[in-house]
Amino acid sequence: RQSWRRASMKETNRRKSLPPFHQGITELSRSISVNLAESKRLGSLLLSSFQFSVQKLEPFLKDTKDFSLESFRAKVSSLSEELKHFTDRLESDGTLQKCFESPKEKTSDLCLETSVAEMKEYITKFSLERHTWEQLLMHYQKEAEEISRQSSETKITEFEMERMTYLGSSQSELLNTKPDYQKMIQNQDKVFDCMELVMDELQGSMKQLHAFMDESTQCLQKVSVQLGKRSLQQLDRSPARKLLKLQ
Amino acid sequence: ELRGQERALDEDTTVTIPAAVYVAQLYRRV
Amino acid sequence: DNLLKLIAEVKDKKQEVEVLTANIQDLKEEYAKKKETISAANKANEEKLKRLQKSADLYKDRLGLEIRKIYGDKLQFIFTNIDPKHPETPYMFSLRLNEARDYEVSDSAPYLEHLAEFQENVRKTNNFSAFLANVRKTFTTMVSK
Repeated sequence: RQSWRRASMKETNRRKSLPPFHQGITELSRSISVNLAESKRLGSLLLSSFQFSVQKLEPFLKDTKDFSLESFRAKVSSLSEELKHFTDRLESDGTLQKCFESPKEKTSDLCLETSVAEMKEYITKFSLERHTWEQLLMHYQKEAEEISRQSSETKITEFEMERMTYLGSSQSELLNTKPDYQKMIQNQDKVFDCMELVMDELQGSMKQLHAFMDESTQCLQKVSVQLGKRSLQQLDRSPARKLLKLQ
Repeated sequence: ELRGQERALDEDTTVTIPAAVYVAQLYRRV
Repeated sequence: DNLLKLIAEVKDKKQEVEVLTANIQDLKEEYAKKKETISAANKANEEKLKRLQKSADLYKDRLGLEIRKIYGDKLQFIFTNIDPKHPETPYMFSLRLNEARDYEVSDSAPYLEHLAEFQENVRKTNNFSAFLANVRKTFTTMVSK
């Protein structure tokens, strides 16, 4: 992003180099003596990095449940021993030394070299392009600043234009004779008010009718139940039998 | 004629109407 | 003497005529009263029968069921609206009281498989409603198959 591009910033705003992530880490390297061989220094750095990590971890773990400081430190101690053995082994078998040696393979891998050369070329090209874009951006920024300064100084003068000359379109006649729909709708306001009243009345009547219908239904149901009860009292227990017996 | 009418009335009262009543009652039960 | 006898006879006859006339009058009055009573009773019965017939028609129409008393002291139950394609087609069976005064079903048209089972149920429960409902259901199932 532009804000991150130090080259695009002005002198006063230009950001300095990023600070190291942890200051303690650089101290780790400095505490190792430069008189030691390179491989030994690397081995020491590995060990001291482990020690440093443990040191940073301990305060966080102290607050966790069921944490035992003694067992943690015992584990750390045993792991340090293991790591020491491991680094010694790496040193003795020459693995650490290989990290500092330049490749003995003098015979060049043509493909690799070509690719590397190509990459370097692209990098140069993109750097030049980037520089050109930056210059273009700065140019437009200056122009934009200039325009905004000018616009704030300029006054806006209003003047009315002749409609006819302004429109000058083929549809101007049609547009000019367009009816005023807003007015037409406003004129219908009274009608709408009346309609609203009528609708309200109708709604009220419908509600009344519904209420009457419900009442009538309930009344009829009651009467039906009453009549049913009455007729039930007079029923014979076995009308079929009586009917069959009747000569 | 009167006796005939009496007989018819008697039949209605003792048979026809009760039968119709039983039928109606049976329908009601059903 | 003969004349006196004749006069006496005529007097008797006249009295007899009066009595007979009175009797005839009484009989006429009695006849009129009876006729009136019978007429009123007939009218009342007619009204009652009319109402009963109306209710029977209503039930017949609503239930799709006609109940008839037929020859042989049997009740015939005739169902309609069984077959949706031919709603007027009648489906029926008959019911009578046997010697043991129990319900006995017979003459089903068409033949109903479970009629005997329904007969047993109605003998136990006397529930005619369920009995006829089951018969109708069976008829409709037959038709749908």
